[in-house]
Amino acid sequence: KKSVFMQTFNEISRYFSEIFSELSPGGMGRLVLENEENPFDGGLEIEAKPTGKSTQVGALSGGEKALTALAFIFALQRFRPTALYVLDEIDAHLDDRNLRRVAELIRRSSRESQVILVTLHDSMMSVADRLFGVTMDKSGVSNLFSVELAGLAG
Amino acid sequence: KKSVFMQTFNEISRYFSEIFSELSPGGMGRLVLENEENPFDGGLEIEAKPTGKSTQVGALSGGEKALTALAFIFALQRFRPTALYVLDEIDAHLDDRNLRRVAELIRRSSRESQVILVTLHDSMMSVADRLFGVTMDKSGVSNLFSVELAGLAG
Amino acid sequence: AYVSRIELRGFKSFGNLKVSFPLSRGLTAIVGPNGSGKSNVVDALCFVLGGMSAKTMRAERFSDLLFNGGNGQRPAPFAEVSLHFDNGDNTLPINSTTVVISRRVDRSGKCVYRINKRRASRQEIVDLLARSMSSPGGYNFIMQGDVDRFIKMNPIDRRVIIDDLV
Amino acid sequence: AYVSRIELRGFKSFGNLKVSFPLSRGLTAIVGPNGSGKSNVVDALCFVLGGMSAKTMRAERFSDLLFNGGNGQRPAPFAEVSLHFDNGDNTLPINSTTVVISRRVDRSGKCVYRINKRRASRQEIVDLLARSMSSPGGYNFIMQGDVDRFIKMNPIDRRVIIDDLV
Ligand SMILES: Nc1ncnc2c1ncn2[C@@H]1O[C@H](COP(=O)(O)OP(=O)(O)OP(=O)(O)O)[C@@H](O)[C@H]1O
Ligand SMILES: Nc1ncnc2c1ncn2[C@@H]1O[C@H](COP(=O)(O)OP(=O)(O)OP(=O)(O)O)[C@@H](O)[C@H]1O
Ligand SMILES: [Mg+2]
Ligand SMILES: [Mg+2]
Repeated sequence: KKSVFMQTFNEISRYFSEIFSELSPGGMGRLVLENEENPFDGGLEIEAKPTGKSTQVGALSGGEKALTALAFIFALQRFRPTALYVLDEIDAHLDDRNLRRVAELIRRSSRESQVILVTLHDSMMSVADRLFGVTMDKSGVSNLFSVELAGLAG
Repeated sequence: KKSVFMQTFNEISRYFSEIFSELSPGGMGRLVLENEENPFDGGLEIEAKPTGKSTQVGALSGGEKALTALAFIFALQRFRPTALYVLDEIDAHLDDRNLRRVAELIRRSSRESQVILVTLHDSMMSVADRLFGVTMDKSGVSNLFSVELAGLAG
Repeated sequence: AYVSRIELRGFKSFGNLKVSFPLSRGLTAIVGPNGSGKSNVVDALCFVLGGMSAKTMRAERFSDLLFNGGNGQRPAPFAEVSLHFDNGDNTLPINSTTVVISRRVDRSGKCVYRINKRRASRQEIVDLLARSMSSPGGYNFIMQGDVDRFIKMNPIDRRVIIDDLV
Repeated sequence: AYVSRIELRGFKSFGNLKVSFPLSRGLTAIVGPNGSGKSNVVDALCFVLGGMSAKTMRAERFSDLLFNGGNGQRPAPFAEVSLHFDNGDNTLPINSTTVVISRRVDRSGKCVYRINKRRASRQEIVDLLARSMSSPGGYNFIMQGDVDRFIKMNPIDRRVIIDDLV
């Protein structure tokens, strides 16, 4: 039972570290079991050292915590891939540079899987193949209009 | 005891409604006591009808909830004004138009009070008199540089 | 297989007129002002893929998913969402290049699923998509606010996430 | 009166070199990448204005507020923040056009406040600023994440906010 857990944990752990270095180049992140002997007696900690920083425990900024949480979510997705991903405003708290890195990662996944992404940010919109614009009219009805982007921006 | 509470509540309630219509022009918001006879037996509900929508109870979107919460916070501030306000990333979840309205409201308050605003958004930066840029260097030290803006953009 | 088109009618803020939109095989971005209906599109996807909890779609009960008439319009008698799948690669075990999955719910909360117009059970829909798509405990749907929950998560809950994936 | 300048030394990510910056009488925006130190400036303001809870400044204890040496630098022996107030309008009851309030904390957690270089108690600082500034239960400091707490607030807690302001 523990060995099946460890197999799963090690795989997700590997994905997390890979994704973290994609999102924070030069940084390093890893998943750590509080109790390696008996995982079920402890929790799962995240050690994250963003780009260019010495190891810092519990001293991450708001945006760094958001980026780290995203890397964890993406690792879970990579462990159990599906044909469709739906992501609703996953990019609050991120600065321009982190937004662009997350956008780039999502763009790359969208070559293998279908991705629907809700966002308020230009840098996220700009990597889309198609834009869905939504507006609400005076009668309280949502109107959708769809624009093909692939091939426009290149 | 109740009358002192009602006096405070009514004043804050008035500020909330004023601020809500500034942030959501054409919209309407009000504070409602669950128990008007005995306020201390109930809670304080917020009724918010954003621009161009019929009354909707509990059906606000993420950004509409954020804007409503901001209006409540600003009403508390207007009730007990101070010479200095410090606001750290109060603008996540807001779209461009709501960002600009919040920025405008903050700009106006900064004529009476001193305001220090942390933000990741251009539309918020653009109403500042002075910009403080912060970066972290390779040795893990934050460097600040300050730029006078007033008179630049006009 | 991928979703080539989504159709909505009477679902949340999508009014009484049926609307139909193509989706990209790759990345589709949904954009628009606060309160315009972006997350309602996400709720529609949850709904048609067999979502069992009205609360996940930010509704008290399933009847709240019906268009409520907005500003002076007629409330919808039912809410319906359809997904058109391009099954050119035959990853869906149905002998058809296009597979249309739909779900309709009426005011009483009664629900009808269809696969290519034929009535089907929710389990059939789930089985059909299981190999390619949403494992319900899965993380392929990240709803608005989920990232914040992950940020605040304590180490035990985080480990339990791994337990559940084992 | 308003804060014309802030000085920091050894406070959180501000290193061993003393840094000094002018602030606008109106609106100053603090900008920069994630993790650069923007919220640390906010913590510095909390600190010098008499903040009593290290946790509010995202530190386990007050000694965590000292610059920890970052990447290969010497850790700071103390953390110090000073605010220069322009008292031209005489709203601060001190007979001086400039009032400098500072607070220094060392590794042991021992704290020294000063008003224009003279040692002062925290209460003196609080009284000095009370009429113009931070009432500690006040809402003039909105920290990162506070808006989310207000969004999730239940009606009773929201009413209690009014109770506390009465
Ligand atoms: N059953 C319903 N009938 C009509 N309108 C509804 C219904 N349910 C929700 N709405 C409306 O949908 C709107 C919310 O839409 P939604 O949450 O999708 O916005 P959003 O675009 O995601 O905004 P944000 O960017 O702030 O997250 C609200 O105005 C609400 O009144
Ligand atoms: N005592 C300390 N000594 C050195 N560095 C510290 C200390 N305390 C915190 N830091 C560093 O400060 C950084 C966080 O800064 P801060 O929270 O101000 O970022 P921020 O600019 O607000 O980012 P965000 O936009 O993500 O909110 C972290 O890298 C952390 O390592
Ligand atoms: Mg939304
Ligand atoms: Mg911050």
